[in-house]
Amino acid sequence: CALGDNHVHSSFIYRRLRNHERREIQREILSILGLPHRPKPFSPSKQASSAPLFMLDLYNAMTTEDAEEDTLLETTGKAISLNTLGSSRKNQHSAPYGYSRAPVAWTSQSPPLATSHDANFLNDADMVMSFVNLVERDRDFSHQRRHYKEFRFDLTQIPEGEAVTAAEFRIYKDHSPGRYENVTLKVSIYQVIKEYQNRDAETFLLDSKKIRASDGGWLVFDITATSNHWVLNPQQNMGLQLCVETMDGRSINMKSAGIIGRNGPQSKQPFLVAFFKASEVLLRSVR
Amino acid sequence: ATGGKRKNPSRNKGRSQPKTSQASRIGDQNLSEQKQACKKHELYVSFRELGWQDWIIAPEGYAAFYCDGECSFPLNAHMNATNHAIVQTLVHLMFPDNVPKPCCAPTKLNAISVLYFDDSSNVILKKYRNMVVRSCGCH
Repeated sequence: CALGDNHVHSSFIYRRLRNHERREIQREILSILGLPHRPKPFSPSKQASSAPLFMLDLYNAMTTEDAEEDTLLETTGKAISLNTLGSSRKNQHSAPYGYSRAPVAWTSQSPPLATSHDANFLNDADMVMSFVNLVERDRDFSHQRRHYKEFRFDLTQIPEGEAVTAAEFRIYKDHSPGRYENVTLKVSIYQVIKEYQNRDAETFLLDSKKIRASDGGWLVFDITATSNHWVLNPQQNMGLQLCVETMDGRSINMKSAGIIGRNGPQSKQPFLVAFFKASEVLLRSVR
Repeated sequence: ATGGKRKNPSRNKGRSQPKTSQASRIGDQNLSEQKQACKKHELYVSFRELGWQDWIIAPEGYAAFYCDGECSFPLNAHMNATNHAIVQTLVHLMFPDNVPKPCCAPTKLNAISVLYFDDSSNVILKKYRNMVVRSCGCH
């Protein structure tokens, strides 16, 4: 590969371009990528995380799958499914843009990407987006003395013509030593339906998981229906609420439950990831 | 990048020559076949050289490839010609001034994936299907 790489890296800009030539080339390639202009994200180090490392994992899986499909199609004419994802992990793509990835920390702790459930979404997806968590207010006590975290994601940035085929909310939970050592906890995610000034918001339970307090790892909640609803009705997107309770219904403080929020390490911050399928053939705008 | 090559006069000579006998024409075409048979050429688009490292996470660039070369009689196996191209070639031999030769074009296309930040720093992994030439042939 290394040899191939060198061979491939022939520079296509043979001479110093004049500014307008460079701009023309950039505009041409942006239109091939279906982008009206070049994005200007604020610098990665300052932003709230949208899980670039997780997405890099998906990118590796996707490109490895394409490469294997090509070679297999050339040799046997048969397509393969993503179930070989596990093998794809060996070909990790190094993170070229200064993302110091600790492969052991992330991959061994990374979300359960290799589940066939994810693999199917990735197989079908034309696009996958992970969204920046816009707001996170820890309310230690709500009016009804409930600990909860709030999250909000802006789904209006989705390119036209893309339909959500699956969406997940992922949050990391460290094992929580101490007094909850042997307790079973219930982590629940709610969609905020309506907010009030002086009392708790009206919420709708989307998903919940029972876990041992001593466990650690990623919790994945399916919020496909809610995401589709928000895409169609952006004004009704009032975010999510996550709360942790003991089995007898006592609300627990997030930190003692080991839930990692916005202030955790970038590789463990909560995020929403959505898988899309293009609902129509996108044509380049004619110039 | 191939612009200069396409304009070289020797390449056009075949076309502007006065009509000659069939045999010499075939000789000519052999010559054109040696010139450049239809094949895949490399064009590497480097996001890095475009100064896009701040918003494209991966890849650093992609091999875009393009198809270029002659589709002249005889079309033999290595040109990966379609049946239609063979008919096009025969009709061109009969009416060279009216009917063009078959052209060198992609016969198979590949997808590429690009991982990048959008304006709100969300991360987008997009698969562009039918994006990159995998093989070329005469059509």
